[in-house]
Amino acid sequence: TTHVSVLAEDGSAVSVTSTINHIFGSKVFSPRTGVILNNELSDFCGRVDNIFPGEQPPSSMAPAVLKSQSKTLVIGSTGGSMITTGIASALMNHLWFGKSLKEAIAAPVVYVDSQNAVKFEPAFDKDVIEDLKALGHKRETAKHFYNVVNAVEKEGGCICAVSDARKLGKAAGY
Amino acid sequence: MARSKARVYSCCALILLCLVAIIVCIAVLVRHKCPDDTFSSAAVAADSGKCSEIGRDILQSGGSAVDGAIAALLCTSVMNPQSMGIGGGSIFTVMDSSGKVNIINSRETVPRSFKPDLLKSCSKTLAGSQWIGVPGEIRGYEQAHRLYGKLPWATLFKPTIQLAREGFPIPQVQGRYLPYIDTNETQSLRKLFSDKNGNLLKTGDIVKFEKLADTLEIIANHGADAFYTGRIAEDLIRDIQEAGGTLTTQDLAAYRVTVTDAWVVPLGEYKMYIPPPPAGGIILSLILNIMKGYHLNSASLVGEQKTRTYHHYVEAFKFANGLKKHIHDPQFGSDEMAKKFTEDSFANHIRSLISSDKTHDPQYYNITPYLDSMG
Repeated sequence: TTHVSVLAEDGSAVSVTSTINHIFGSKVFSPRTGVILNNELSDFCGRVDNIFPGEQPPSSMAPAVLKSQSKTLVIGSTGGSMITTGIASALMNHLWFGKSLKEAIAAPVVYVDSQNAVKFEPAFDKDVIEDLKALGHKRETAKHFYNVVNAVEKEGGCICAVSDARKLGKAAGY
Repeated sequence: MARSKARVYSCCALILLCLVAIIVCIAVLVRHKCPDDTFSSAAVAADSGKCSEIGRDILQSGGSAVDGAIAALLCTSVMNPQSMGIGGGSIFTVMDSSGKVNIINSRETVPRSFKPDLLKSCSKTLAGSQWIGVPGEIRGYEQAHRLYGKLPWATLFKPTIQLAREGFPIPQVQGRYLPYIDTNETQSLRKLFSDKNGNLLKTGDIVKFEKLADTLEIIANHGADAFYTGRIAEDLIRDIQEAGGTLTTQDLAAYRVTVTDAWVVPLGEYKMYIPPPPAGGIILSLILNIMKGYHLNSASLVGEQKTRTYHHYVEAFKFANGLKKHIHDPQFGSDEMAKKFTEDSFANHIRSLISSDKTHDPQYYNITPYLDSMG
């Protein structure tokens, strides 16, 4: 999955999340066309009992645009079930905890998996981890963290664009 | 007499001119200078610097935000082919210059014929042709460009076609995932990332996507229909069927994008525009609505408060996990319940179930275990 955030000169914005689902999707390649095919139907697993021709599988994708009187924030994340974690963490850190967009995106996340086990990104606050375990949360270790947030924000005529360092991203503008 | 009058007038005009010049200089100098690491006109945030730059260049040459996004996505399909490409699907949230927000949904769909006991294979492997959905990606670009494009369609493809044809050093992130396809079942894909001696390429080696470049060139010159009908469609379906897949040319020809209004969720001073189900924006809005009720600020991350804040956050996600079963394609079931998730009253109810000093057993969150996906 990838996310692209764009803010143009006229104030228009695009937040778009695109995917072939898992790493290299279905891993089926079409040598005649050069296309790598998705495995999107696996997103029905564990979520529904039946599927129907033409139906779209459920998704965590949430390409968002936030607009206030004075600000525009274009944001989205990749990472399957970790998409919600990535965006929620970035938005809370930026809108409520007062961090810059760059710091907010970089802030280590805590992910609650489908079994309600709690997984912490490596740089997460150790004391908080211990305290949460003491409250009874089941801690597990995640092999990978796939959340990658890319965002662009316009405030007071200046535009801040941040591509997540987790995927070695880099934004560009003028 | 007359001569001295003329002299007075020309002095006044000169002084006036100087005044105007000084004002202009001050205005230019004081002009709102943006801090170093920000931009004053436009910006693109994509997964890689190269693709952000390609998107920016499109904007700078008069392209719309959608033009920039499409060019950046096409670039990402070769910079991060493990993540996305024209064999997948996407969801656009587009705000025009008047502030109107639309959703363009080109997520994949179930083909007409599919493995009857497909869902029984969930616990086995999630790779293989049985999991392929009808790709919508290019139809999504076509619709977005039709509604919001400014530059010619073919222009958006040029930078990526050049990259794919000329080749480029494999970026570190792409190189990290190449070992994932070093298996017997993925020989066809492995060949794409192998040198002429059959060795798997690695970070820094030059990779080319010549066949994809040909396909992109045909789409650039003949439009999206060239992918969904005609020769490319036949070639794609032939390869999928040779790999055991069930997609047909009818599936490709019948694929349709949906364009809807965005769902709007108030969030403090902001309005948050998100796509409706089957996207996951409603779960995001539920989490944020639950958390905003704790009136968080920078002090919420200090001392004991920090643990309490993250305890509430984890509890909110546990409830959200239990509600994910209500996210489905609205064309195949009501989205009334989903709409409820975006309401403050629902978030207030969930928050009232959160204990500040303990967590609970799974059934308390009424959850339905489902596979975590990583895509």
